[in-house]
Amino acid sequence: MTLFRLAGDLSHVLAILLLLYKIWTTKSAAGISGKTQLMFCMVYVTRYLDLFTSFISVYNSTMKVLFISASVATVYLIYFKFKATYDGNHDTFRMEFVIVPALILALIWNYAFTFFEISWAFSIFLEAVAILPQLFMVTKTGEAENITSHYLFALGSYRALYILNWIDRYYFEGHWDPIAVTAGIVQTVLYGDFFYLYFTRVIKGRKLQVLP
Amino acid sequence: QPAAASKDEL
Repeated sequence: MTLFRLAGDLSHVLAILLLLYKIWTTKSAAGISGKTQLMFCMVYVTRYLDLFTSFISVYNSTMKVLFISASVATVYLIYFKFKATYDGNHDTFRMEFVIVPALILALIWNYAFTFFEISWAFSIFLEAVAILPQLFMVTKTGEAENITSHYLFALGSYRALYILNWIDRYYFEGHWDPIAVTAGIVQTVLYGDFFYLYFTRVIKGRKLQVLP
Repeated sequence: QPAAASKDEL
């Protein structure tokens, strides 16, 4: 495992825990897109179907269980426990606009036309665009709370670090996964505007506000 | 080296 990969995974865990911490301590899901979280839940479930069929390492299995359970918990907090605080009126992105294309692409581009491989490819493609409802919501409301900004930064950094990991693996192991790399680049590019705002505003102690 | 899925990754 490369250092970039480890840093990426830790960034991913940090993002998920930051979000849970924010919702739990403020007892509020305000400013959080339930649709994005619902799609991340779909991403983890469809990707980690191999959890009980192929063992890779304790680290691998632990992380998979952590991602699935934290994601289910997040969805539960947003749609059930703190439902009254969920800002559904601003969460207007249509999920089918990304789920259907991800599914069609997975049926066309996969490593084998089997249920597991199509499910895996679908998960990779859906993950790349699952953040769109959240970014759309930030744009629509014009701002994001600081902890939401930190969450988005950690989540965006995770795939960017994976790109460095893939470059490393290509050079040193000759390993190359075109589906993950393509989706990973798209995913990172989607955070471009946000990264810019994060560095120019949040880091300087201001709230993240989208200019009109 | 054939293209392969990074199943060891998360």
